[in-house]
Amino acid sequence: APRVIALMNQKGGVGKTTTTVNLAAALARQGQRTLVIDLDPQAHATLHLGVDPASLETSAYDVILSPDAEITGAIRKIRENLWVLPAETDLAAIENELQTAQDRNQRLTNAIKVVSNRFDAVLLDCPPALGLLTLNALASADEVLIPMQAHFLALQGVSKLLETVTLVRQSLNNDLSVLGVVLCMHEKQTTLSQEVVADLEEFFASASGTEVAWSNARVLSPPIRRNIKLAECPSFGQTIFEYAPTAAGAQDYTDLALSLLGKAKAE
Amino acid sequence: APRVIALMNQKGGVGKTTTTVNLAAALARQGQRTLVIDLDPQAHATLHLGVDPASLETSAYDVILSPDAEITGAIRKIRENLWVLPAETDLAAIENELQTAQDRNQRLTNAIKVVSNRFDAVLLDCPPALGLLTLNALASADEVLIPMQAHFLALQGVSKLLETVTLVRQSLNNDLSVLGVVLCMHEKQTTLSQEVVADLEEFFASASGTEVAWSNARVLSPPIRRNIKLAECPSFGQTIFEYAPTAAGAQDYTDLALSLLGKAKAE
Ligand SMILES: Nc1ncnc2c1ncn2[C@@H]1O[C@H](COP(=O)(O)OP(=O)(O)OP(=O)(O)O)[C@@H](O)[C@H]1O
Ligand SMILES: Nc1ncnc2c1ncn2[C@@H]1O[C@H](COP(=O)(O)OP(=O)(O)OP(=O)(O)O)[C@@H](O)[C@H]1O
Ligand SMILES: [Mg+2]
Ligand SMILES: [Mg+2]
Repeated sequence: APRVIALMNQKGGVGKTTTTVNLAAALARQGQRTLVIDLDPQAHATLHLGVDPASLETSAYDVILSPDAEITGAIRKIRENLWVLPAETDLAAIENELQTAQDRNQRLTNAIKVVSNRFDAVLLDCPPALGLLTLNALASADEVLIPMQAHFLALQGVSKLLETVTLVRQSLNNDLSVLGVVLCMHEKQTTLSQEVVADLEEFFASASGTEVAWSNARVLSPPIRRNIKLAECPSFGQTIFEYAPTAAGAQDYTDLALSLLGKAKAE
Repeated sequence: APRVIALMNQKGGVGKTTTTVNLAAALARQGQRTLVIDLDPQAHATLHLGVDPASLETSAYDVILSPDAEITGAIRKIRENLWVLPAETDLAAIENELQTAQDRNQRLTNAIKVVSNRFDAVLLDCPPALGLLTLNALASADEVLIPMQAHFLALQGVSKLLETVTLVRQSLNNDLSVLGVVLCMHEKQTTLSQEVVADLEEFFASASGTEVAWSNARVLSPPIRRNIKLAECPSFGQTIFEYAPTAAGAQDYTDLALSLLGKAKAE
């Protein structure tokens, strides 16, 4: 069974897509058969990976909409060890279209089950919202990664996020747990980031040993440093490993992948 | 009549709040009687200005909800020449509560009319969405400012944004026009930002002389440089001018304000 990880944060522009794409690529390079599922109608992960959302015959939209959908046909191999279930703008309509469906929060779970034996890791790129698409992601995930910036206003959204994770854990998915926070666009040397990180670490430490969904969560290491290469490669439809393999961004996502696999950092 | 400016972008984390607060403060320091209206249920502009959203008796929520609402009572003076109509989390419910109201897109326009003679500038901080709150902002605005980062994925959202502005212009507010783009968190020396800026400038240049809402729009000057001080001051409930008056962020927002007032840059 694969490890299903939801990259979620209702706040926009925090690094969800950049992390989904480059962490998935890093895992693939470590030999993990990895599937990226793009759940954002903006289709940024799809674009980032060099797939044209306008050219798709089937996408995550069709898979979620149709209970017997052929997820197998919608998934495409895009790199060695890396597959994508792409998004398209129709996904924006899904909330309306599934309003009355009894199992509307479980559509993705059922679809993933069909292909789970083909993958070691499934990464779900969530939109910046706590709506139907994110709920489907949380319902099908084992773990939650929270990409965020170590900024003051970023902290404001965390409690609402954990509230939603808790709700899903209670009602839809008892196995859901928060793996931790991925610090994105990180500037280690600033007082602000040090204070925010200290805040987060203290928050997780005090949850340790309790019953909450984040009782085993931590601030993940390493933080992902601000690196313009990470902002450039989407425009070429490339991952950081193709665009700038020796850049700080490539190093950080490799080390993050190793950390998730329980391995030591690269040399 | 005041100049009513909507700071909008459906993309999250692009600098709307930072720009609304610090541009308003800069205008106030230039002698402009300035009102900030926080239209985001996250209430970040409210927090940024040192107002506790949880302590409010009346807020933007009450004003929009009640046609005869006492906007006068909800507005508070917070600095010399600077007032705020604060937000609170109840604002999240407003879309549902006004679903069937005929004039639901015009609530804010009517409220602003009540106080317009007291102000020279009214700045509207929009949430990262194109829903009811943003529509109210566009219906009551004269001009639209689009804060954004000069990144590839940031360009993807611009056409949808302009589509919405066009719709409002046609159906609700014929005087609505796009003033331009405010480049936030700008890194001038990178190839990426130079290419994105060139793209934007070409796009606006080709619209010049046409009938579209952005026919007089431009990339505003100066860009707002990435400056950690701008991310720190919200945690103290301060504007950049109180927190770090000699920082790059203070200089850039002052120059932006001067540019909006048609004046030359500061020395
Ligand atoms: N470490 C980094 N260094 C530099 N730029 C980065 C980094 N991480 C992300 N970016 C850039 O920041 C912007 C926002 O990142 P991204 O799109 O990954 O966030 P997101 O949370 O997926 O946004 P959304 O909520 O819109 O889906 C993008 O332009 C991206 O290229
Ligand atoms: N020029 C800058 N330099 C450094 N940090 C900045 C700058 N502008 C904004 N920030 C920081 O970036 C983050 C996002 O900015 P901001 O909250 O203004 O965006 P927003 O568009 O209002 O977000 P939202 O969509 O959530 O309302 C905040 O943590 C803010 O402090
Ligand atoms: Mg994204
Ligand atoms: Mg904001």
